[in-house]
Amino acid sequence: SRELFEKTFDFVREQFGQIFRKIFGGGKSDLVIEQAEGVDAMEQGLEIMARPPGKELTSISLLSGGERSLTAIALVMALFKANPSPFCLLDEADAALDEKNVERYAGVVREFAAETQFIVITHNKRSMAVCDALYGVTMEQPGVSKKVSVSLSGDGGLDLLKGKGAP
Amino acid sequence: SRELFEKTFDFVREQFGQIFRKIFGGGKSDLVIEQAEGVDAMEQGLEIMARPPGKELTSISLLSGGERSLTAIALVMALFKANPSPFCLLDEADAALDEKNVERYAGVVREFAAETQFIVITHNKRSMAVCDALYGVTMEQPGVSKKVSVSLSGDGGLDLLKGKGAP
Amino acid sequence: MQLKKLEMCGFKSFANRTEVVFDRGVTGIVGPNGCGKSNVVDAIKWVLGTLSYKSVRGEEMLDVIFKGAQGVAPMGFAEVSLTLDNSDHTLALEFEEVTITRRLFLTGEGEYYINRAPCRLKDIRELLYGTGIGTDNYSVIEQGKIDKLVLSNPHERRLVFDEAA
Amino acid sequence: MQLKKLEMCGFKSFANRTEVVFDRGVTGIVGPNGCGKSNVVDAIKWVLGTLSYKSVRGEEMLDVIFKGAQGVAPMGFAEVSLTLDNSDHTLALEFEEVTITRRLFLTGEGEYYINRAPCRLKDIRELLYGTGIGTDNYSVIEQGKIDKLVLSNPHERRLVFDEAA
Ligand SMILES: Nc1ncnc2c1ncn2[C@@H]1O[C@H](COP(=O)(O)OP(=O)(O)OP(=O)(O)O)[C@@H](O)[C@H]1O
Ligand SMILES: Nc1ncnc2c1ncn2[C@@H]1O[C@H](COP(=O)(O)OP(=O)(O)OP(=O)(O)O)[C@@H](O)[C@H]1O
Ligand SMILES: [Mg+2]
Ligand SMILES: [Mg+2]
Repeated sequence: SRELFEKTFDFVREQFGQIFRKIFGGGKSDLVIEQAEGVDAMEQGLEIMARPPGKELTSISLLSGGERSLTAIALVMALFKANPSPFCLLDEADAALDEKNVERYAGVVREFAAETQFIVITHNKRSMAVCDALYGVTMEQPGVSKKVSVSLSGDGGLDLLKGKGAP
Repeated sequence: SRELFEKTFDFVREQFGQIFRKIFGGGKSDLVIEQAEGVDAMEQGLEIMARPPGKELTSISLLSGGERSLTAIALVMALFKANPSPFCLLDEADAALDEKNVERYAGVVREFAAETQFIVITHNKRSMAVCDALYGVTMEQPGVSKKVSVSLSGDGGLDLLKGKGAP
Repeated sequence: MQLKKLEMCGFKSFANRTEVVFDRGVTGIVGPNGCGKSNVVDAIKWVLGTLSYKSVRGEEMLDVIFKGAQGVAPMGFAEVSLTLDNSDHTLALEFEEVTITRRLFLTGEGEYYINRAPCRLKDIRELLYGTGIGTDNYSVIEQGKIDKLVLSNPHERRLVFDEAA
Repeated sequence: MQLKKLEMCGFKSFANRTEVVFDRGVTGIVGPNGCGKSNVVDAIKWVLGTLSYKSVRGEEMLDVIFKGAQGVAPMGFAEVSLTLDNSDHTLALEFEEVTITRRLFLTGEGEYYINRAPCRLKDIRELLYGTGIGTDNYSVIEQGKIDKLVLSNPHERRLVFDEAA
């Protein structure tokens, strides 16, 4: 129904703004329903505005790879606030992030993990550091995957990171 | 002309096979001209086969993110051997690679740098280690880019990596 | 509602029966390139009833069956089971724990089970419908695709939003 | 044939005149997210005559002009110059060194120069044609797009190959 949509939309929009500012340490973001001629309100497209701190507003295509990753994560978390999904699978969502932004990404995952179960695939130690449990996947026998338990401090974990355990 | 094409194709195919095996430490790769019905030879599509060492041949879509990156790099270098481009720009081509594969990627770049000028954008220390010169790009003044010279050993370089120098 | 356990056998590179237990909070999966991490994500998508072989990176659905490796014979079928904690009855079943199983044979035949009772793929999809569990929404961010939500066109984005709302 | 020097002024986030010197071998560009590294790649593509605002991540070509920042006024034009070592005369000119300059004003007007002599964009593109210099080929791997070559359909891949051959 239209009312439900508008109510949810305003909530997501507000959450997106807050989470964006937290992840970026400032700046501004918004969600805007397009106002195209002759298109029904329930069919209008959705525009995303994102302005990192200190910068001028530009179209989202001009943002850097890392900035787009963080913006996407903020939007996904805002959608979760409105409509919590029981779990969230993030496959190398931190690939484009520099070290400082991986910390921020990991902080957001940690915070939302109270209400949502996260499964995070990563090559990055800082993302691993916020995990409650770590599994390693290796191929001791070429072509055949094997699961191993991993702890960050043990050698097994670090070897796994270095690419050992791969054929 | 058709003869020139076939001659180049065979050369690229052979180079692709060699470079793939070097990067992966084994395995097999191939380039295949499709044989679709009723399509002119000069219009046929190009298939890529890639089988990492120890694994069974599967379609390229089933390869992992890191395996696809390395396969793409092998193909690009093979094309360069056939038709050297004066320079090559690689923007975070190592983003999906684990540490061991970044070493291999960096090794291939180093090797081809004798004949081709490389400009490599990276967040990874091992890729930086094979650079002859390093430039840092920062934004001391928010929204305004600034170039600085960087050396790996100095603190400036390491700070740049950690995301300092960003607003 | 949360995931408890994933079991894979003959699914992609997981030739041998492999069990992954999920707890509350954040579970990390790490390892070298090409070792099977994203295959775990594919297994979860698959057992939750995806119809699209592309969503599991294949060129046909049979691609999910272990094809063999050096000195290892291919398998005749792939099987994945996912056990969920249903104590809040998010799934409209009286069970406190629900295990969904999907199997695919080289012949192309599929078998489906909910708590070991045979059912159709349709039943699994209908059970999950509207629960927020399922992988055609924003709860799975695929490798290399995090940009997609942000760079997609306004109408696609609107569809994702409507589904969330 | 190699790149010698890139100069940017008012191009995207490079508000101030910035010079980057390239030597033989491998030059690395590093720095935090969003600071301008990929903008350097865009500058090279742009000065070599790309016609597509999408290839420089814009929604229109005017997007390459510095739009201002906190407390910094926008610029009225963007300018990029690229100096190449032409001692092997890869470019069909008698000069040992060739500098290509492209300028775009907020009015939409463009100016183009080869070694400071005004020319048309067409002249720059024709000069580079067939030299392997240029960015519609495989010599530029864009961020997040390394998969593209490998996952593209067979016909696109054939076109890339034909251009290489
Ligand atoms: N049906 C199958 N049978 C055997 N092996 C398969 C099958 N399907 C996929 N594979 C193999 O699984 C591997 C890919 O695994 P996956 O994508 O999970 O890697 P990953 O751990 O995510 O790596 P990365 O860090 O590079 O993303 C490939 O080498 C592929 O050949
Ligand atoms: N015309 C413009 N005026 C001002 N700033 C611009 C303009 N065009 C792009 N930018 C800014 O440049 C930044 C992007 O820079 P760039 O893509 O080079 O980052 P990067 O260093 O490659 O980062 P990453 O490591 O995340 O890929 C964005 O913050 C964007 O807002
Ligand atoms: Mg993966
Ligand atoms: Mg970039």
